[in-house]
Amino acid sequence: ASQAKVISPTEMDEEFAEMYLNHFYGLTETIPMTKMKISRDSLKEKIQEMQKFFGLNVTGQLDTSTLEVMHKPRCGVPDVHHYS
Amino acid sequence: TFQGRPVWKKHEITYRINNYTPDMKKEDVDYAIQKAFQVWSDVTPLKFRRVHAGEADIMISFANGAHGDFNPFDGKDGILAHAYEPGPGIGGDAHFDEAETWSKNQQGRNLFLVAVHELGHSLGLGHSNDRKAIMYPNYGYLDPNTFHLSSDDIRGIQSLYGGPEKHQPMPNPDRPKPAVCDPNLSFDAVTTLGDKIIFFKDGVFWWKFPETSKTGISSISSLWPTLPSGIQAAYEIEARKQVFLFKDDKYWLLSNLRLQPNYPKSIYSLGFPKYVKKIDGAVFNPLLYKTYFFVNSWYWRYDERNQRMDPGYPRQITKNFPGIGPKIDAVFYFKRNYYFFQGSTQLQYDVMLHRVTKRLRSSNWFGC
Repeated sequence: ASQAKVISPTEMDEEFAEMYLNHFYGLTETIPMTKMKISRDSLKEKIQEMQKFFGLNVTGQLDTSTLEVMHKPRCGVPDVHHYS
Repeated sequence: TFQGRPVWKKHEITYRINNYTPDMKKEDVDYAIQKAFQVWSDVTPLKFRRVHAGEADIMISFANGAHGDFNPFDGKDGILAHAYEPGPGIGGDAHFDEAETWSKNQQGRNLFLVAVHELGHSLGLGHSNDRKAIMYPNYGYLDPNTFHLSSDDIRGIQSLYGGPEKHQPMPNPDRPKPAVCDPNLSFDAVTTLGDKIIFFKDGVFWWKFPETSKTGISSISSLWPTLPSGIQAAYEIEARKQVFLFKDDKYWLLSNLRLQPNYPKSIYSLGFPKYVKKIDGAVFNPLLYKTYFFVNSWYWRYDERNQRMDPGYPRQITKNFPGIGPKIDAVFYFKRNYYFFQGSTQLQYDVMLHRVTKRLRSSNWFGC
């Protein structure tokens, strides 16, 4: 993986990443229904999971290479969890 | 594989193309889907049968946005398609996002490549993190003519269904399957291809380095996915690095091992009369720079320099090739000899002496 450039992701990036991680990595499945907000930790964990899958630098941060991979056209089947 | 390793419990699986994308001709969609299934059937015991009505195991459709499965498409780019693991109802079904621009080439999204991936899901494969695998989740264009499954894809699918039954292709094995030594084996077509001799039979070909004992077997579709199985004649013009392949009334050109665009072409463009429906064998003579085509008990001669059929043909094989015919299966040229294949027999024919000099078994090249 290319060197991940550290950036400050925009609100849009974060929102997109949450949707991506929710669809392909079951982000919200691990969060109890009573807690509405996604914690920083579970987000970091899922980013790491995704980075590991794609062979990226595992930083847990939304760096440029991670966002770049997230924006690539792809199959809609989740990478690590089932369709619900 | 998916969690729980869901698989089809049978080996004959039906599919139905529910609707078509307006981006492509219907026959191109049919062909892309059929070739995508063939990629998987070549490495497994699975057989796929298309149905045109009722519920098939794998229902294929193109859809926009929300399409009734709680997994709506997202418009152009992003998600291109999805498919469901083997099972009843929606299980096995493959959906393609109509908002994409589908094509049979590198424009937009190549339907064949996406279909190979989605059908992998339909058969029980999950996503691979191997970038070389077709089951890698992100789209990347590959030339469909040179496309082949990665070892990861093959390992995955064969862990679910096992390898192909006999006479089916195996991916890059070190030596030919014993079937090549079957005393009754006949070949569909034989040609040189660079430094190898290629023996076609159904969906596979054996290759052999003539000077060594090195041999191998590959599926036609693993190297050239858009080429049909059952090649009936083939010849090489070595100086041009060209190989022509014939099936029924069509022919394809391989140049530097790559299938050339704008093929297949009609054999009638070479000058054959309409009553010729297929070619039994073809051989290029580099000393004359002419190609002989064998059709039933007759042969034609084609001038490769002038690109036209020589006048005065067809002629009878038995009259002008003593000891050969009346009908042949295949023929190739090697070191000033033609090698004619008739069933399980092979005849070495000296080009200069114009006579049969050796009678061999067809499988003789494999040391059987």
